[in-house]
Amino acid sequence: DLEQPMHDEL
Amino acid sequence: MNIFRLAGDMTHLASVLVLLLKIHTIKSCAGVSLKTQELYALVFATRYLDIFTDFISLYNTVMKLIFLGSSFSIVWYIRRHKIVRRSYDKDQDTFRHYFLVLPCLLLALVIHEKFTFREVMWAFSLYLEAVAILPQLVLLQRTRNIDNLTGQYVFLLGAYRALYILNWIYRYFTEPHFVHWITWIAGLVQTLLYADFFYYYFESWKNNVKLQLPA
Repeated sequence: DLEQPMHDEL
Repeated sequence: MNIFRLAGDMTHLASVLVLLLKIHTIKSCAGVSLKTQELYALVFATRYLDIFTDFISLYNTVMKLIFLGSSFSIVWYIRRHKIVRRSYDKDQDTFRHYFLVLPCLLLALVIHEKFTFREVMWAFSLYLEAVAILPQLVLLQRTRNIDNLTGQYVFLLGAYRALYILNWIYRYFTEPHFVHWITWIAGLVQTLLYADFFYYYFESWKNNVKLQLPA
């Protein structure tokens, strides 16, 4: 499945 | 990383440092809403759940630790510190901030990027951050003379999210598939809530008079 959406912002 | 986002993070960092400086040096939290500080501590606690599982960069991890540490220590100072707590006007800081938490949680359960615990908490933290300033703005309306540090704190806190909007515009045009509607709309609502504060803050700066928000 789609890997976890990566949140790269604070 | 782009200049808008770096400026946003530095402005956000400056806002928490201004507040910590005020509370730690003059041992006073007059005009500061404990409720807004508690909401922000909750925002960071629910947003940075991945701090130990996903390593993005040293910068990212360090900033998360700073925001978590500063927000919880500010809450501790206002609640527990024997001198600071005396300057907290709890009968003025009466916004029912628990009424903000539940709707944000329900909204996050309905609107999120992915129905996982982490993503629901992420959306919750964005919705909560958008409204977290409300108790502070209400308190400022009730506080007759707003001291400079508190005014600067609120200004910097609003400015950081406005800079983030520029960052999102920049990333939208420079990175394919960079679309985060939830973050964008929450961030826009958050910044709009500061609109009238920015107006009175700018007016007081331009006319060199004490900042006062109309009741």
